[in-house]
Amino acid sequence: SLYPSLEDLKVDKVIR
Amino acid sequence: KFTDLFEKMVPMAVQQSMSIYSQRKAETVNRLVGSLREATNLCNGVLASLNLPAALEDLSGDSVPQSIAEKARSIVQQGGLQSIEQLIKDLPELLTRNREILDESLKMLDDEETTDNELRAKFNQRWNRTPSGDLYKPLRAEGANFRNVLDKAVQADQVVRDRYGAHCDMIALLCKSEDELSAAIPSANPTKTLQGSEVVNVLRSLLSQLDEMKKERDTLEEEIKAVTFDMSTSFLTALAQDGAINEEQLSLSQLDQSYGTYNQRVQASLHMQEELLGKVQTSHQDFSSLKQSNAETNQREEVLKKLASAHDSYVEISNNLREGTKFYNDLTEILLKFQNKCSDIVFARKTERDELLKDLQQS
Repeated sequence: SLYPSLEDLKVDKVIR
Repeated sequence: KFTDLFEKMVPMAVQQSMSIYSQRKAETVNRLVGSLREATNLCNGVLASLNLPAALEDLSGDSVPQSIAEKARSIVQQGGLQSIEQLIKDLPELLTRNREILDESLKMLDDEETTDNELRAKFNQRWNRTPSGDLYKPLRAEGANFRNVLDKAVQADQVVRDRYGAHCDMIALLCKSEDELSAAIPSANPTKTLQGSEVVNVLRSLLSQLDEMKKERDTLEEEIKAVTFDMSTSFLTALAQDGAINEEQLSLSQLDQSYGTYNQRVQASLHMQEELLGKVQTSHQDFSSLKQSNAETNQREEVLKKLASAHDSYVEISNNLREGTKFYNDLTEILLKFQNKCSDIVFARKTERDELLKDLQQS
């Protein structure tokens, strides 16, 4: 696809 | 009527495995759907370059071949030039909105860090809290990731604009009335009547098989996108039994189960296309040698080819613009979450700072 994938940006990183 | 608010709550390990599984699933779906679309684009490109099916319909040599008229109607139905021009016009706005949210978020971190550094300079070692710079590293890394993604999106926007620029004249022509369209296509004296010849029938049958194949791909794509599977139970069971989750193994075996047959059907479709296009190319050579071609027919054929590929580009540009608009809107959601995380941590740091200041001024 033309536009970058957002999949890996959706993973919510928890800040300790 | 009690509903347990915590019903969906799962251990952290399960939550993380679920999100990695959904990433793998999305990649699988994108790969399968992407290869189908790519093959269809290739097929359309080959047919357009051979002026098919128009060449088979173009027996009078001056009216608009049926397939070109159909392509024109379909573009007008989809909103013609205006609809893609409007979407193209909206892109910069969508981009700026996302950039602003990102810039504001990072500015919050910078401003708080500046104050933290000033106070550290003033109070030296008595300012004994962790430096903001260290704390904000993960958020700034995430911010850099967003900037990178936005830069790629800007390049994608440009690809769409260039594609539009290359084809908008021909697309505009397709949007005109049939008379104007017909007038714009150079006429040529009617090709020797090939109506009954065997090669025309062979080509027609091959083209209808290709159409059938493309229709099947639409349903196949819908089916692939419709697949859902809730992995939480198998992750929870694994965690309960083994105390750990072998996410990769569990996900890959489930994905294989869910998409194995679809993968085979996709490969079969790609293989069928190769075979059919091979036959089309050979039959087309026989067809071309049979029909007399001269300057006029060549000129007419060139315009018909351009019109056919203009339609294919219109479809592709519309898909790109839908994808782009969805990308920017989805990204806005994610950036707003990021902005909240930044404002939360900055708020906490400010509260902490005021307390520390109070203690220092008292002592």
